[in-house]
Amino acid sequence: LWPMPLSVETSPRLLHLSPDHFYISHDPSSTAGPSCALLQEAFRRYYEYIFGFYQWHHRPAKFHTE
Amino acid sequence: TDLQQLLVSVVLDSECDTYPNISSDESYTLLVKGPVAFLKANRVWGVLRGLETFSQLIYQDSNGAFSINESNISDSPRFPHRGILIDTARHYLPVKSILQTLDAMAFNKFNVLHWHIVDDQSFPYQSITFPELSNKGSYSFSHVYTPNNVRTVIEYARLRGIRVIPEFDTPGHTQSWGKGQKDLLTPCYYTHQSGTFGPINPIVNTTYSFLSKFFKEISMVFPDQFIHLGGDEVDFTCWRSNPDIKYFMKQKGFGSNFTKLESFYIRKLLDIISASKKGSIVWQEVFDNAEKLQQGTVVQIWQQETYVQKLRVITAAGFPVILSAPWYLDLISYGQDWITYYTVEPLDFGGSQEQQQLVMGGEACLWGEYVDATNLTPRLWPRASAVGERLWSQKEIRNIDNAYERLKIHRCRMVRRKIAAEPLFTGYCDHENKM
Repeated sequence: LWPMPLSVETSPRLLHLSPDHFYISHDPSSTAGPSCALLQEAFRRYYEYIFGFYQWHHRPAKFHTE
Repeated sequence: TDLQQLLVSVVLDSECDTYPNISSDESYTLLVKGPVAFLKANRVWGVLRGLETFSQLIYQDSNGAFSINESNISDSPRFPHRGILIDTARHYLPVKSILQTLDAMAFNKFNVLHWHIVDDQSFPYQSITFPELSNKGSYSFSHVYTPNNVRTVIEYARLRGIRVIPEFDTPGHTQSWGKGQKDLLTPCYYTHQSGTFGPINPIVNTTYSFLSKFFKEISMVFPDQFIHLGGDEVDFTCWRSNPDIKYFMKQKGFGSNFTKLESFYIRKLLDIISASKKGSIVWQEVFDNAEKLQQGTVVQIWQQETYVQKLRVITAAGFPVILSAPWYLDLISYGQDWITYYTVEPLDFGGSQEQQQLVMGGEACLWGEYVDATNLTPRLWPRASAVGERLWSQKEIRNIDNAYERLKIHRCRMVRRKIAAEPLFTGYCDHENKM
C-alpha cells in the first residue's frame, strides 16, 4: 500500500474477485446514493483501475444499473 | 471464497456537491471480508481515499486471477494540506497534462493542486475582466487557459477530492502582466527612463483598482477558500531607480528601506483579498519583510538553507505554515533522491505542540524551466510519491527498505494506470510480461 494507512490488519485468507461478478455500490443506509455523481464516477474509475477498461464496457447490463 | 461486492457508506452529510476544503474529512474504514466488503466514511472525500486503498489491495496473479486478502483498515491523513505545485508559465502545460497530474495525485492521496498559473515568462490565464493580459502576455493565442479549461481542471480535481489553489505572484515576477495592462509595472530609470519595467508599481491608485477588479474575478473563478499571492523574490533595483517611487518613500517615511514599500503593497493586497472573503497564502519573504502581517495569513516556506529555523520563527509568531523547502523536485541529482525527500520530518524543528499544530502540511514543487508535457510526469513520479507518504502517513512510517519495496510496486501500479513514472532503481514491472 502507498501511502501506508494509519492501521492495517491483513489476514492470509484470500478472496477471489471476478470482473463479471463484482460491483461497487451504495449501502442503503448511506447518505450518498446513485444521485451522487462524484461517487458514481469514482466507482466507474476504480472498477477500471482494478479490472481494466475492457471489462467495464463488457460487463452484464445489470451491473451498470446496480 | 469470493468477494462479490464493495458496499460504500457515507455516514454524515455526504458533501457530494461541494468542493473539498482544508477541513475536509478524508478518514475512512475498510473491512474486506467475503462476500461483501464495507467502505465507510463520514464524507465522500474519505470514500475517494478508501477506494484508492481498496484498489491497491487487489492483485492479479500470473494466471490473470484477481485476489484480495481479508483486511481491516482504518485510515486518516497526518496533515490536511498535501500539495503538488506545478508551473504553467515558464513552460505551458496542456490541459491534458494537468488532468493526468491530478490522476497521479489521487493515486498518492494528494489533495491540493497549487497552480502557479502565471509568471514573468507568460500569462496564460485568460481573464474575462482583462482579456489583454493573456492576449498580449501569453506565449501565443493557443497557449492559454480559457475559462472553460479552468473549469475543467477544477471539476476534474473536485471529483478526486483535490483543491485547486491558483497562484498569482506579485509585485515581483510580473513581467508578463505589463504587456496587457498599461502602467501597471514600474518604469525603470538607469540615468534616464530605460524603457524597461520592474515590479508592479505600488504607489499609484490605478494599481489597486486593477488588483481589486482582477482578484474579484479570481475569487469567483476559483472556488477554494485560499488564493496564493506569491510575494517572493521582489527585485528592488527598478523601484530604487524611479524618482517618483523615491519621492513616495520619502513622503511615507520609509527611508531607503524598500522592504517597507513591498510591505505597504502586500498589506493593501491582503486587504483586497479579505474583502473578497478569501484567505491568503504568501511565500516566506512576505513574513520576513512585513512589519506586521495580518493574522491568519498562511506562510509557505521555500528557502532550503534555513527552513528548520523558519518553521520555528514563523510558527512562534502564530502563523500557519506550508512546507515546500525540502521538496523542490526540480533539483535533479543522481541516484535514489526519493530517499532524501522521504526522510524529511516536517515537525522536527523544535517547536512547541501549539507551533507544530500550525504546520498544515507541505507541497512538492516542480518549477517549469526544465519541464513541459514531455517530461513533467516522469520527473514528478514517483519522487513526489515519497512526499505523499510523508504527508499522509504517520511519523513512524519511515523505514527506507520497507518503503522501497512498496514504492517500486506503487510505481508499477502508476505505470499500469498510464502514469509514466520513472523507475526507482533496477528491476521490472510484472505487467510488462503481458505487453
